[in-house]
Amino acid sequence: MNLFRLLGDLSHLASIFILIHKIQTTRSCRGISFQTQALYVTVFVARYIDLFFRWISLYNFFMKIFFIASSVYILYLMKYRYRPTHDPSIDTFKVEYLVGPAVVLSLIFNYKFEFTEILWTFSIYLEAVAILPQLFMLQRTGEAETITTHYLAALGAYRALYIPNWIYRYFTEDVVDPIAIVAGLVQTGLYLDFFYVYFTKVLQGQKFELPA
Amino acid sequence: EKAERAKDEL
Repeated sequence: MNLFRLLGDLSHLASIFILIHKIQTTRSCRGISFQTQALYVTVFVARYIDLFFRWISLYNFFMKIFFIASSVYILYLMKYRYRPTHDPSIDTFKVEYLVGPAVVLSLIFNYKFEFTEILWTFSIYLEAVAILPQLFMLQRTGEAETITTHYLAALGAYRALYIPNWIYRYFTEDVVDPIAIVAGLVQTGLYLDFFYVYFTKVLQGQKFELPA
Repeated sequence: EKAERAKDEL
């Protein structure tokens, strides 16, 4: 473990708390893509299947449990508790276009052609693009509640912080993980536009609004 | 270096 990865993981935790807080205080999941949240459940379940057969550490164990449980809880909030506040007509990204290529790529580019290994690879590729329905929705509506932008910023910071973590590991350890690195770079790249508006508007106290 | 999955990462 190094500082970058720890901060990345904490940022990931924070993003989830911000999202749950947003839904519960505004009593609404307006502006949140159900599809993106459903993709995250898929990502976590596929990746953390290794909970059943591989022990890493107490930290690793509890984080995995937390990510699975909290993502399922968010789906529950959106699907049942605050269902009327979700508008499917603006959440229309075709997730097949993300899941399909992630399946195909994971069958071609993986470290080992084994079931759980391919599931892990699939989860990495899917996570890289899982934010797209959310960003697409943001683009469509052209605006976002400030708390929602904090959620997205924390989520983007999580992947961004993994990059110095990989650089650090490259120099201090003998192992590199090119699949995670390439997918992580793509994932962080998707946030660049968002970060630009976040830094130039939201952090200056303005509302998140995209130019018409 | 060898290319391998970093199993301890989340």
